[in-house]
Amino acid sequence: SSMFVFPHKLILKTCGTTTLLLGLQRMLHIAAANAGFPFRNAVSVDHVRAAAIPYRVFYSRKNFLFPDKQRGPHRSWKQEVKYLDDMIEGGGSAYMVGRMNGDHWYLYITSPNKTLTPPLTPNLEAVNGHPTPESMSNGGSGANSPGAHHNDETLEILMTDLDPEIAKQFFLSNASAVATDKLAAETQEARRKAAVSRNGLSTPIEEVDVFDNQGADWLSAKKLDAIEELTTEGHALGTVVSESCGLSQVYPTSVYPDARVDAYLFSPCGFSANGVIPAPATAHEDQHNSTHYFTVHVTPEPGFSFASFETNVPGRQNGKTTAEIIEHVVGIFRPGRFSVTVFETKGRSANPYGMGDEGFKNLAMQRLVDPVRGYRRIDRIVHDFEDYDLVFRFYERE
Amino acid sequence: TFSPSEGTPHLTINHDVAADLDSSNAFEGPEKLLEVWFAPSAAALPASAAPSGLKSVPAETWVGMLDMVNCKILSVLESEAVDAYLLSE
Repeated sequence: SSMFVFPHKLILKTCGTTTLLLGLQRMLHIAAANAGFPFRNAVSVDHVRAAAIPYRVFYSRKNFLFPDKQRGPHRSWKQEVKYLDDMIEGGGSAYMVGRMNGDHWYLYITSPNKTLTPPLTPNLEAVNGHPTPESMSNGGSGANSPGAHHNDETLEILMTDLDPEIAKQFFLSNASAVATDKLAAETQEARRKAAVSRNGLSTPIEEVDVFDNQGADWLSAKKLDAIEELTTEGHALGTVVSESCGLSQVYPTSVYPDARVDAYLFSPCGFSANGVIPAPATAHEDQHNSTHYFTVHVTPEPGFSFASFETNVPGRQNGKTTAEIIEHVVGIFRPGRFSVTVFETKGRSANPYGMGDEGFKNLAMQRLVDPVRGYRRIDRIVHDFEDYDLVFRFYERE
Repeated sequence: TFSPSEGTPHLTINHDVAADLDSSNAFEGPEKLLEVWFAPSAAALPASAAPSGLKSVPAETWVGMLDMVNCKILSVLESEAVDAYLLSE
């Protein structure tokens, strides 16, 4: 599971039988009491019922594999919608997208709360994430566009029936072996370099005495501790798996130098990773000083294998296009079937790349029909919301 | 010596939780995703809000909310614009 906390929004994505919606009331209270957002339900913010007024809410999920085993309001979509409607003043709209007798997807969405739009005077004192005149006029919510918000694009890929051989990578036993091999290779290389340093020439690895002083140094207690940690600790193994499975190459540091991935391999299996991607300095003006995220969760067991990938890194931001990202991610897991949802602000890219509206529309239409090699597209559904476009696609392996 | 730039996110691991996790009973892959916005953008926080909005809330304050969800914090990747929490389950 993962949580992303921005100054103005919170994203919580939870796996298994977690009771995500049961945390909503407390989340709204914290936003009021600890972050100072406008609240309702109480006279004082100190009252436990004081709840921040959301600007807008999105809730979504794929259909569960085992809905009867879920807890709380998550036993059915109907209960989840009722829970959200009861919690959020004014309620929202609930949708089911995709085939009812297949891998469909649910969405609950509220309209922007126009009472929470900012005052008409732009805040000009801003630095480091606070408003600047540029940000206010560059897709930010500004004074002249009540209810508008920053450009926003979220891509989510939900994959089921993963290739069993690929899925093995996400078991601790397998990852531990990979980590041990990696360490052995690194140690051998270090010994070779030490031998070269001693002899002044390249000594074949097999001729280096592993029990000489240099070898003893390498196998010191400190090194053994490092080996123990790398081959058993969840974060260390998560890093090994990120690199070996190809995930770390989705947003490579060669393109995103400040990108950082935090990954964890669960015992006996399962994998989660969060990535934080500061925009490269060479990105378009519109992307300056913006930071994006991606998150990955994997349940590798045969019979109910599943992997998800979600990102809000804009496609083409000096790196891969959305279609290339999809192919890369699908190539990592090789699922039997998968859905892709792209959720983006209307007209978000009309200008950033220097093309006119017509050019952008053509590009957008092209993205709607992007094929994925090795897969047959089964569904393509477009939803035209008030200020967002949603494109849902579903694929099966050929 | 590697010197991260100012923009490089910083990782903190919660070893107390991360050391002994067991996911043997996990069986449901598909996640629930909730996104709650309290302002239209980071540049448009209301006057009453803390300067960095939700990011000013310390990690320990989220623990109670995450307990209700049945998640625990494994690690936090902090950056200027967003804090990424890796959670159990």
